[in-house]
Amino acid sequence: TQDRFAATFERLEAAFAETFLKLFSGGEGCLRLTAPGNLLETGVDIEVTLPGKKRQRLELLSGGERALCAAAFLFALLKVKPSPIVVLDEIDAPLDGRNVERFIDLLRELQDSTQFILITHNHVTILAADNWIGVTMQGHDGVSTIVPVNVAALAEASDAP
Amino acid sequence: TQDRFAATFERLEAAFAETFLKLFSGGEGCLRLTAPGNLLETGVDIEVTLPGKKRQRLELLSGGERALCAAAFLFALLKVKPSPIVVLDEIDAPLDGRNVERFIDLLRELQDSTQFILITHNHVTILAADNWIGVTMQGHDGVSTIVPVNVAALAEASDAP
Amino acid sequence: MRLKRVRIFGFKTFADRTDIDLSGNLIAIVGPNGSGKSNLVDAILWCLGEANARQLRAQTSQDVIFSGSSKRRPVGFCEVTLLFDNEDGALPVATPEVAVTRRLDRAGQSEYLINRRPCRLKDLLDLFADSGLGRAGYAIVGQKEIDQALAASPEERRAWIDEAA
Amino acid sequence: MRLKRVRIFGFKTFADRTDIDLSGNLIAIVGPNGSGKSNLVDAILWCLGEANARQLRAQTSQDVIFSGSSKRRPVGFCEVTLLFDNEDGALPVATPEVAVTRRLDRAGQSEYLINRRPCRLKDLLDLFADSGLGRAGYAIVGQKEIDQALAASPEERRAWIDEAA
Ligand SMILES: Nc1ncnc2c1ncn2[C@@H]1O[C@H](COP(=O)(O)OP(=O)(O)OP(=O)(O)O)[C@@H](O)[C@H]1O
Ligand SMILES: Nc1ncnc2c1ncn2[C@@H]1O[C@H](COP(=O)(O)OP(=O)(O)OP(=O)(O)O)[C@@H](O)[C@H]1O
Ligand SMILES: [Mg+2]
Ligand SMILES: [Mg+2]
Repeated sequence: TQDRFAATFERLEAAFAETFLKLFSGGEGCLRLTAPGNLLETGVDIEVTLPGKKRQRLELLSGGERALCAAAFLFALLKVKPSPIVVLDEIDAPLDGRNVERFIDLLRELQDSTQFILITHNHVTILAADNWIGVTMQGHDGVSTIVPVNVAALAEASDAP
Repeated sequence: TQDRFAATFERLEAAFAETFLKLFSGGEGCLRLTAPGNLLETGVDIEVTLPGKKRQRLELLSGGERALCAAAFLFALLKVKPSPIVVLDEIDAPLDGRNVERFIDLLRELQDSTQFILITHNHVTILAADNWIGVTMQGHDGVSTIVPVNVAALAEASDAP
Repeated sequence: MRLKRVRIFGFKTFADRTDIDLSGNLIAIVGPNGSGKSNLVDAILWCLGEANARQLRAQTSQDVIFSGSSKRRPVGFCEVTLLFDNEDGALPVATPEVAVTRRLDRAGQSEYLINRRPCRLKDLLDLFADSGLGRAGYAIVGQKEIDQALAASPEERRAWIDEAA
Repeated sequence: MRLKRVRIFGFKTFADRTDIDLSGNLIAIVGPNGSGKSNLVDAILWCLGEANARQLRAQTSQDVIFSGSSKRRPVGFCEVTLLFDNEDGALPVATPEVAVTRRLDRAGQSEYLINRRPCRLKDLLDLFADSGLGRAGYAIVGQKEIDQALAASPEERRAWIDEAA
């Protein structure tokens, strides 16, 4: 299994560099083994250099930069081992408009092999979808009901039903 | 100081019930002392009943309900002891459109005695402001620059410069 | 393989029989705060065998059963069925559709079913072992969890790589 | 009392001399991810005497000095000045405007000034003791911190009430 781990890590390292570049339009994302001599125990470090900036520790990243970097790691895992179904709950909340678009572009690349179920309040993400499910409490009685979503009205407003 | 604590707690209890009612348009928010017999050591519990729902533990609340409940607690503190300056960093991120409006209404009530500095990506909050500060990295060189904000353009788009 | 439908009864805020059609490859779930969107994610996780109540924002396993509201009485049990399209045979079951069901009542009686036939939790976990939807799966990211990949320790991150190996 | 201006040099991503006009009572700070919005909040907190580096997302106190970028060299010191309107005399200083400054260089030399005259950290903290902007102040809520009022223990919540008493 050491060989399998090494082979998977190598593919993940390349996938992460690629997804990072796409999401940040620049900079560099690297994965490093903390103990390369001991494949059974080693951990994995994430080191990033953001476009225009110097290499920094992860703690200094902003809220949006952290979310985008974590998304790059998740999408890299999905490239190495695709999952038929992925569920993401408001992963786009900290992102600004430009970064949401980059995130959507990356989703579209994986859309042929993966079904994405996204919970979101962000109307850029909502408008990018091909099916919409409205969840509300019509009777104001603490019980969830499923309602159709009027996407045309959403295009004007910025929030859901 | 026991008397001062008791008097402050009483005012906070009333203020929390009031701000909770305003932010949730219904339901009930209560504060309880964990050890009413020992005012020097006692902690403070928060118990809430959301409109249409039963009284529940705080862990069961949704992301947006938690943020709104915490905002109610913060505004109650500000009613009991106003601060001339309040800085809030993306406190509106988990809120849906309707709740952002209730949040803005409450800010407006305190606006005469308090200066609010709000970091936000939410265009309902942005449009409610009376002064705007754009922070960007014009030179793409990792250095922050302050730029004017074109609010009219913001009214169409939903994100900042 | 893809998830065609989710059928829920009595799970958290889904007190009524609810049938959700998940056609399409980029599905947006929208709605006001507190309306039940994350509860739907919890329903999927629970049906796939999630055993840790904390992962479902619950303290006890029965916390997932609808506990009543201002106008509705509590219900006695909850049931979630996930209907998968198995045309491509990715799941080791010989039918073009695979229905996975989990049921729980207030007495703590729990039951798993594959295509309406009772099975053990282990059979259900084996079914999804190779699909990325497994227990340590990186494929379901809950609200505010995205930060964890960065906040995790290097050793924890390694576990995801083992899962993908 | 209100905050009229913030002047920053060398603090985090504010490598250039920056002067920010904070007129108005509902001020929105907007901008792309990573552009320096939360760094501005950190600058205000730091200037008011924040001593805990972790509260500023830093490991050492010098981490707040601009450490360079792809095109810019690091700077040797940082300085933040908060200019308060004191027309109402809320601050116990006899001037209609009060300037509070904090400075730090790479050697770790730290300096506080009130109206351009050096003072101790204690003098600065005393200045704001009654204003709600104090150290345990609930008046500055950082990114993702809003959840803490709920996640806090009952005893921690009590500390805010003591602050408000
Ligand atoms: N067993 C249960 N019975 C009844 N109600 C429950 C149960 N478990 C959770 N709830 C209710 O579900 C609500 C939370 O729903 P959920 O987390 O799905 O909201 P959401 O749509 O994700 O909202 P947000 O946009 O704020 O994240 C809470 O109000 C909680 O009281
Ligand atoms: N001492 C320093 N020198 C140079 N850059 C720094 C320093 N400290 C932090 N940074 C940089 O500041 C950036 C974070 O800025 P900040 O947290 O203010 O962003 P933000 O505008 O709040 O973004 P978001 O909308 O994502 O929350 C990081 O990219 C980090 O590398
Ligand atoms: Mg949710
Ligand atoms: Mg920020």
